[in-house]
Amino acid sequence: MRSIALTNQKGGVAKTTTTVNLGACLSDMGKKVLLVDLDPQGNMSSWFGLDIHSLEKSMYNVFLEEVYFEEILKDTCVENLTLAPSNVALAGVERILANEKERDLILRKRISPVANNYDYILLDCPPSLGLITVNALTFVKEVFIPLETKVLALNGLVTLVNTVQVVKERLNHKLEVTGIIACRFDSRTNLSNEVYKQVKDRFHEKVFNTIIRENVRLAECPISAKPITLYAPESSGAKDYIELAKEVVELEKNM
Amino acid sequence: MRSIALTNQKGGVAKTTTTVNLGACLSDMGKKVLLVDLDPQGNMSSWFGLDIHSLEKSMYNVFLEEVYFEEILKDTCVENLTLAPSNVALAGVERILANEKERDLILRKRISPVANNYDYILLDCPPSLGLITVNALTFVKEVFIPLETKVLALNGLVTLVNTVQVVKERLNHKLEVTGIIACRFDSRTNLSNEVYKQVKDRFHEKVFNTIIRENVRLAECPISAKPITLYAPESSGAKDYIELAKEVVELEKNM
Ligand SMILES: Nc1ncnc2c1ncn2[C@@H]1O[C@H](COP(=O)(O)OP(=O)(O)OP(=O)(O)O)[C@@H](O)[C@H]1O
Ligand SMILES: Nc1ncnc2c1ncn2[C@@H]1O[C@H](COP(=O)(O)OP(=O)(O)OP(=O)(O)O)[C@@H](O)[C@H]1O
Ligand SMILES: [Mg+2]
Ligand SMILES: [Mg+2]
Repeated sequence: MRSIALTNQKGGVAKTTTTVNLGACLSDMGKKVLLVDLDPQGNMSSWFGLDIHSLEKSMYNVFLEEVYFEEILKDTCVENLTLAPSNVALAGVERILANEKERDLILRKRISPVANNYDYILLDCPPSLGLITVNALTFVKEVFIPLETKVLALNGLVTLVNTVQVVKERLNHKLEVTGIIACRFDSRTNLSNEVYKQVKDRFHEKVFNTIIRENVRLAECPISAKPITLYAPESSGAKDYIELAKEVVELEKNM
Repeated sequence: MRSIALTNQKGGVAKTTTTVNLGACLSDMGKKVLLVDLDPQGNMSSWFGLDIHSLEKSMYNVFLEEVYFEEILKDTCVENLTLAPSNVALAGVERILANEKERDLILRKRISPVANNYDYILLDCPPSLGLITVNALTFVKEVFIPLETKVLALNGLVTLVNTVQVVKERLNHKLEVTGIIACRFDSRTNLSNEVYKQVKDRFHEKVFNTIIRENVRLAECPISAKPITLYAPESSGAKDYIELAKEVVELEKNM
């Protein structure tokens, strides 16, 4: 079982887009995949067509230990792809649990009993490094960092890598950044190339060779309530995420 | 004095890009402008070339009432444009102040003494609706919502408008959403047009007529530590933000 947090406190870098589509491509390769929505925006949950405002139970209730994790799970339009949904209620967790002693360990406690039912567990994180993201980093063994290949996206990388290091030392010795994914790559301009080079120089083999190109089909896709492989299978978006999934599975050999 | 929060919990929709460039264009029109960085990422502060990791004092210290607001103010490369910087320390405020009685009123208390020194105060908010954003909404009279013209950006609008309503009823009767700004508009595809039409149908005259087009100069601009009007004055990015500033000033007539 591989558990991976898709995290970056910089907003709009394709965390949700990557979690949904990488997840779907891994399922297409025969893997049993669980997607956990940890963003109070609920973008991943609404992507799969859920009416998130009328969810009876969601990750909010799991954090407050009102329901078991498996009680909130939903099937998706893709075989072997399961979703743990969220909605805006999750934003309340930060303040409600602020003074709990083991506030960072809640997610690990709640998901561990069912974790081994899956080959891959992907966590879509919110654009922040607060309690919810720390819970994600305390549960998983791997961190993937989706990175928009633009200037503002580089700023936060140092802070993010430092945060992973602190969680590794204090709460989760197994935690490693195992992949940086270049997203929204615009090959019409030099900017994306330059940013990609800078990231490669700094993080070397941790940067996936597969680049996700800017592709309007990926921006349209959430309307369809399907991943890119079902919405636009011939698009560059679909091809790129299929390649990424192959590269991710390749990594298993070194584990 | 006009006080405006640039907020949207959806990440990467151009909150920072709009605060910096709209601010600079308003200064170019002779207005005295204050920009307040309320994002722990400190993207606006680093945009203006500050080394945010070595700031002695910042908005973090203002929230904890360790320094006066005017003690942290910095000049920028633009005349009449002043910056109140932030860095990652600001992320600690959410938990430190979680149980303070008047936690939502701190910003208003700290900025009000100097507010009338400016014609415009623009607040760049983080991608969340937590304590820092509520503080911003409690201080200002106006909310501008930068909106990426993509599908995922529409999801959060209802939650955002509801949050503004709750703050208006409980903490700040003067608060109004006075402007929605279509950003990162990609005229090569239909998607941006369709999203823009949907937003116009729902929010009518609150949507600015000026559209900010996708323009790589805007994505490159932060490297230069200057606003778009100095970095690439002939670009569509500069023209669009100049037009937006004119439209914003026009609104003064109805106030
Ligand atoms: N390769 C791509 N090509 C075109 N558009 C993309 C691509 N990847 C993501 N997008 C679009 O960019 C925007 C940001 O992506 P997404 O919402 O997945 O990022 P995020 O990091 O999850 O954002 P947040 O910080 O709000 O959680 C969305 O409108 C999405 O549709
Ligand atoms: N009109 C535009 N054309 C091209 N790129 C743009 C445009 N507006 C913003 N960008 C780029 O899009 C990315 C997101 O913009 P920005 O960081 O300003 O958004 P934000 O809402 O402040 O993000 P966050 O949620 O992280 O605070 C940045 O890389 C920025 O350079
Ligand atoms: Mg997301
Ligand atoms: Mg920003």
